[in-house]
Amino acid sequence: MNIFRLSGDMTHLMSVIVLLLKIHTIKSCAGISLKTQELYALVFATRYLDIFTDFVSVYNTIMKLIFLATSFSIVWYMRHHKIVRRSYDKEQDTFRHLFLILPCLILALVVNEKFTFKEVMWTFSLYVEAVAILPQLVLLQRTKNIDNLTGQYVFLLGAYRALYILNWIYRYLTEKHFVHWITWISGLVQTLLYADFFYYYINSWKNNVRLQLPA
Amino acid sequence: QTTDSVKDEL
Repeated sequence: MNIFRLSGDMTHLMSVIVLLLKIHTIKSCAGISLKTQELYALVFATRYLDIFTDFVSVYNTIMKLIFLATSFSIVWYMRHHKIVRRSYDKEQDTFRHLFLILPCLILALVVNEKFTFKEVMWTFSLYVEAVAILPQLVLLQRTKNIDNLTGQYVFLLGAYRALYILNWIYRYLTEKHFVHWITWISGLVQTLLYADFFYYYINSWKNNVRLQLPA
Repeated sequence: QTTDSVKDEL
């Protein structure tokens, strides 16, 4: 464990806490893409298959349980909670995430480290995580109204993966044989997808203006 | 079994 990875995990945890707080306290999910939340639930469901078989550490198990619980409860809130679901923008949140899931599945069947069910599912979860933010970014472009909690959520989500890249560089430099191209490339793609959001987010923060994404 | 190093990540 290194500081980059720990702060990455904490940033990731913060992002889901911010989102849950927003939905739970103001009972609204305006501006949040259900598609992205469903993709994240899928990411954790397919990545943490070994949660009860391969014990890594108490920290690892607790964090996995938290990510599984938060991602599925956010999806539940947005789909079934009688008040929250009313603020879900289903007309605007129309990204067909099946067109993201299928290519990721095919790619995971072709490009993986070992052709076993667990390994293919794990690789699949990496590819899905890389593109999971797309419906959310599309929704932000469309609705224009980025309330600051949603902005913070997306920012923290991007920052977590950026910190993970520093973690992989650190581990590559300090551990022999730490070479994981699939993880690195999908993590890099994921972070790059946030690049323009980061640009506009930091600019709006610096100029202290409301965050506006270009058309 | 030892988990593959990158698999100990979240």
